Amino acid sequence: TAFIPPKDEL
Amino acid sequence: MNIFRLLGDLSHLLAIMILLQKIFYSRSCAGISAKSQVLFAIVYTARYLDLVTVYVSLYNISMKVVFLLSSYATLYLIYLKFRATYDRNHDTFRIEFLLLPAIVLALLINHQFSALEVLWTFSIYLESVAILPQLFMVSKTGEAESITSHYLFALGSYRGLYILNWFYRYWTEGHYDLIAIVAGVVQTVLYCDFFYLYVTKVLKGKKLQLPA
Repeated sequence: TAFIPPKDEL
Repeated sequence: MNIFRLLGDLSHLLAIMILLQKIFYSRSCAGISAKSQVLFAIVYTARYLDLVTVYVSLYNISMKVVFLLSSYATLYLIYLKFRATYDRNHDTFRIEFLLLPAIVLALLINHQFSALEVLWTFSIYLESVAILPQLFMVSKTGEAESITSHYLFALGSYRGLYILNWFYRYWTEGHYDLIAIVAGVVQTVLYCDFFYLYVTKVLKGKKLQLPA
């Protein structure tokens, strides 16, 4: 599975 | 963080504060769709589960906590404290027509088929249409108090500013998130009719009234 970066937007 | 993102977040925060203080000081939730508020509480709950899994920044955590707590505080005011003033006869939008498609779409179109990611995607899709019960209520009664109009304007501006944030991030970092962008555009488009009425009527000191 691809790495999903942490989401900065709220 | 860029200026569009910051203004978007502040606009979102302002919308929530306007709504809470309107209900609290008028001791009434007349004209407010509880169904939209329920959808927003679901949106934030599904989206901010990552509070316990990843650390982004103190700003990120604080805003998430504020959005979560305020959405539940709003529900408390509408359903418990001032429930006698809740205008349920005009709040008749069927939210299953929004919830079910958002669930199906999130299961089909997501970045990764994992619980957290699907829930995040669901929250993005649901948020884009969560205001519909409120807009439906305004169209049904044919009018909105000015304070409700200010709330809707601030809430609508937030995703619009987020679109500028996405442009900026693509421009400067090459980073983009198609799901958030498309849903954000849909969300903003839904407000366009309202924005027009807001600028042409409310800002000129008139009450927001729809033509019969």
